[in-house]
Amino acid sequence: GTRIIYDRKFLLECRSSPVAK
Amino acid sequence: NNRHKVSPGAGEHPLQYNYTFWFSRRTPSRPSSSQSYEQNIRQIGTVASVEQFWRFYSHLIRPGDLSGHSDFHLFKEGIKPMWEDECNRGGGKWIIRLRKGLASRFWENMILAMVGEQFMVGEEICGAVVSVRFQEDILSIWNRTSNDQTTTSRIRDTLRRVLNLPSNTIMEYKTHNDSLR
Repeated sequence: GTRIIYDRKFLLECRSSPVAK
Repeated sequence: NNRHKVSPGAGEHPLQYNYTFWFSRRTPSRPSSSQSYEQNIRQIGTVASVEQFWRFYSHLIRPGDLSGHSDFHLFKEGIKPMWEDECNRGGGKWIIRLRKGLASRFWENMILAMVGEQFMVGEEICGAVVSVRFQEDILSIWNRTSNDQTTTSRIRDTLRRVLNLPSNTIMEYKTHNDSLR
Protein backbone atom coordinates (compact mmCIF):
# COMPACT_ATOMS: atom_id res chain seq x y z
CA GLY A 1 0.00 0.00 0.00
CA THR A 2 0.90 3.66 -0.19
CA ARG A 3 2.71 5.17 2.74
CA ILE A 4 1.84 8.58 4.05
CA ILE A 5 5.16 10.36 4.29
CA TYR A 6 5.66 13.91 5.56
CA ASP A 7 8.94 15.74 5.90
CA ARG A 8 9.73 18.02 8.78
CA LYS A 9 9.17 21.18 6.75
CA PHE A 10 5.64 20.12 5.80
CA LEU A 11 4.78 19.10 9.35
CA LEU A 12 5.98 22.46 10.69
CA GLU A 13 3.90 24.29 8.07
CA CYS A 14 0.83 22.36 9.24
CA ARG A 15 1.51 23.53 12.77
CA SER A 16 0.87 27.11 11.81
CA SER A 17 -2.01 26.43 9.39
CA PRO A 18 -5.51 27.50 10.54
CA VAL A 19 -6.95 23.98 10.81
CA ALA A 20 -4.35 23.07 13.46
CA LYS A 21 -5.42 25.88 15.77
CA ASN B 1 -14.58 -1.24 19.94
CA ASN B 2 -14.30 1.01 16.89
CA ARG B 3 -16.62 3.48 18.58
CA HIS B 4 -13.70 4.98 20.44
CA LYS B 5 -11.22 4.85 17.63
CA VAL B 6 -9.40 8.13 17.06
CA SER B 7 -9.61 9.26 13.44
CA PRO B 8 -8.53 12.35 11.49
CA GLY B 9 -10.95 15.28 11.47
CA ALA B 10 -12.37 16.75 8.27
CA GLY B 11 -9.70 18.39 6.17
CA GLU B 12 -6.87 17.11 8.37
CA HIS B 13 -3.79 15.27 7.15
CA PRO B 14 -3.94 11.63 8.27
CA LEU B 15 -0.89 9.94 9.73
CA GLN B 16 0.21 6.54 8.48
CA TYR B 17 -0.39 5.23 12.02
CA ASN B 18 -2.19 6.50 15.08
CA TYR B 19 0.18 7.28 17.93
CA THR B 20 -0.37 7.37 21.68
CA PHE B 21 1.47 9.68 24.06
CA TRP B 22 2.42 8.26 27.46
CA PHE B 23 4.07 9.86 30.45
CA SER B 24 5.91 8.27 33.34
CA ARG B 25 7.66 9.60 36.38
CA ARG B 26 9.56 7.50 38.83
CA THR B 27 8.66 7.99 42.44
CA PRO B 28 11.85 7.45 44.44
CA SER B 29 10.18 5.34 47.12
CA ARG B 30 9.14 2.54 44.79
CA PRO B 31 11.35 -0.21 43.43
CA SER B 32 11.72 -0.15 39.65
CA SER B 33 10.12 -3.55 39.04
CA SER B 34 8.06 -3.96 35.92
CA GLN B 35 4.89 -3.90 38.00
CA SER B 36 5.63 -0.51 39.46
CA TYR B 37 6.69 0.68 36.02
CA GLU B 38 3.28 -0.21 34.69
CA GLN B 39 1.68 1.60 37.62
CA ASN B 40 3.69 4.73 37.01
CA ILE B 41 3.03 5.07 33.31
CA ARG B 42 -0.06 6.86 32.04
CA GLN B 43 -1.60 7.14 28.60
CA ILE B 44 -2.22 10.77 27.91
CA GLY B 45 -3.76 10.77 24.44
CA THR B 46 -3.89 9.36 20.93
CA VAL B 47 -3.57 11.27 17.66
CA ALA B 48 -4.49 10.28 14.10
CA SER B 49 -3.59 13.34 12.03
CA VAL B 50 -0.84 15.94 11.73
CA GLU B 51 -3.18 18.58 13.13
CA GLN B 52 -4.15 16.43 16.13
CA PHE B 53 -0.49 15.74 16.74
CA TRP B 54 0.31 19.45 16.95
CA ARG B 55 -2.73 20.29 19.07
CA PHE B 56 -1.68 17.63 21.54
CA TYR B 57 2.06 18.18 21.44
CA SER B 58 1.74 21.97 21.83
CA HIS B 59 0.03 21.51 25.18
CA LEU B 60 2.71 19.24 26.60
CA ILE B 61 5.53 20.52 28.74
CA ARG B 62 8.81 20.36 26.82
CA PRO B 63 11.09 17.56 27.99
CA GLY B 64 13.87 20.07 28.68
CA ASP B 65 11.59 21.83 31.17
CA LEU B 66 10.83 18.67 33.14
CA SER B 67 12.61 18.00 36.37
CA GLY B 68 13.40 14.74 38.07
CA HIS B 69 13.18 11.30 36.62
CA SER B 70 10.52 11.48 33.88
CA ASP B 71 9.82 10.06 30.45
CA PHE B 72 7.63 10.91 27.51
CA HIS B 73 6.80 8.00 25.22
CA LEU B 74 5.15 8.19 21.82
CA PHE B 75 4.17 4.74 20.58
CA LYS B 76 2.02 3.38 17.81
CA GLU B 77 -1.51 2.95 19.09
CA GLY B 78 -1.89 -0.52 20.60
CA ILE B 79 1.79 -0.98 21.49
CA LYS B 80 2.63 -0.46 25.15
CA PRO B 81 5.99 1.22 25.80
CA MET B 82 7.23 -1.85 27.63
CA TRP B 83 9.59 -4.69 26.81
CA GLU B 84 6.84 -7.15 27.67
CA ASP B 85 4.53 -6.02 24.85
CA GLU B 86 4.19 -8.62 22.09
CA CYS B 87 5.53 -6.12 19.52
CA ASN B 88 8.60 -5.27 21.59
CA ARG B 89 9.60 -8.70 22.88
CA GLY B 90 11.97 -9.49 20.03
CA GLY B 91 13.02 -5.92 19.53
CA GLY B 92 15.51 -3.37 20.70
CA LYS B 93 16.28 0.31 20.72
CA TRP B 94 18.80 2.84 19.57
CA ILE B 95 19.95 5.07 22.42
CA ILE B 96 21.45 8.54 22.20
CA ARG B 97 22.69 10.25 25.33
CA LEU B 98 22.37 14.01 25.27
CA ARG B 99 23.93 16.64 27.43
CA LYS B 100 21.41 18.83 29.22
CA GLY B 101 19.76 21.49 27.10
CA LEU B 102 19.30 19.51 23.89
CA ALA B 103 16.42 17.19 24.68
CA SER B 104 13.46 19.35 23.60
CA ARG B 105 14.75 20.06 20.12
CA PHE B 106 16.06 16.52 19.48
CA TRP B 107 12.90 14.89 20.80
CA GLU B 108 10.74 17.03 18.51
CA ASN B 109 12.83 16.23 15.46
CA MET B 110 12.86 12.54 16.27
CA ILE B 111 9.10 12.22 16.68
CA LEU B 112 8.43 14.34 13.58
CA ALA B 113 10.55 11.87 11.63
CA MET B 114 8.61 9.00 13.15
CA VAL B 115 5.08 10.27 12.57
CA GLY B 116 6.14 11.46 9.09
CA GLU B 117 7.40 7.94 8.23
CA GLN B 118 10.95 9.03 7.48
CA PHE B 119 12.56 5.81 8.63
CA MET B 120 11.42 3.66 5.69
CA VAL B 121 11.57 0.39 7.58
CA GLY B 122 8.06 -0.92 6.98
CA GLU B 123 6.25 -1.85 10.17
CA GLU B 124 9.43 -1.96 12.23
CA ILE B 125 9.21 1.21 14.29
CA CYS B 126 7.32 0.75 17.58
CA GLY B 127 7.82 4.09 19.28
CA ALA B 128 10.15 6.67 20.77
CA VAL B 129 11.11 7.75 24.27
CA VAL B 130 12.76 10.76 25.83
CA SER B 131 14.09 10.10 29.31
CA VAL B 132 14.87 13.08 31.48
CA ARG B 133 17.53 12.31 34.06
CA PHE B 134 19.61 14.36 36.45
CA GLN B 135 22.92 14.51 34.60
CA GLU B 136 21.84 13.90 31.01
CA ASP B 137 18.83 13.10 28.86
CA ILE B 138 18.36 10.00 26.74
CA LEU B 139 16.52 9.57 23.46
CA SER B 140 15.58 6.16 22.23
CA ILE B 141 13.68 4.70 19.34
CA TRP B 142 12.30 1.19 19.56
CA ASN B 143 11.89 -1.33 16.76
CA ARG B 144 10.36 -4.78 16.54
CA THR B 145 13.19 -6.97 15.30
CA SER B 146 16.54 -6.53 17.00
CA ASN B 147 18.37 -9.05 14.81
CA ASP B 148 17.45 -7.44 11.48
CA GLN B 149 20.60 -5.52 10.75
CA THR B 150 19.35 -3.87 7.58
CA THR B 151 16.55 -2.34 9.60
CA THR B 152 18.62 -1.29 12.61
CA SER B 153 21.28 0.30 10.36
CA ARG B 154 18.66 2.21 8.44
CA ILE B 155 17.11 3.52 11.65
CA ARG B 156 20.54 4.63 12.88
CA ASP B 157 21.35 6.39 9.62
CA THR B 158 17.97 8.12 9.49
CA LEU B 159 18.39 9.31 13.07
CA ARG B 160 21.81 10.75 12.26
CA ARG B 161 20.29 12.61 9.33
CA VAL B 162 17.11 13.94 10.91
CA LEU B 163 18.82 14.94 14.15
CA ASN B 164 21.84 16.23 12.28
CA LEU B 165 24.07 14.43 14.75
CA PRO B 166 27.78 15.14 14.73
CA SER B 167 29.62 12.13 13.31
CA ASN B 168 31.27 11.45 16.66
CA THR B 169 27.95 11.06 18.50
CA ILE B 170 27.86 7.69 20.20
CA MET B 171 24.79 5.65 19.42
CA GLU B 172 24.21 2.41 21.20
CA TYR B 173 21.84 -0.38 20.19
CA LYS B 174 20.37 -2.47 22.99
CA THR B 175 18.08 -5.44 22.56
CA HIS B 176 15.23 -5.51 25.07
CA ASN B 177 16.54 -8.93 26.12
CA ASP B 178 19.78 -7.26 27.20
CA SER B 179 17.82 -4.67 29.12
CA LEU B 180 15.81 -7.36 30.90
CA ARG B 181 18.93 -9.07 32.17
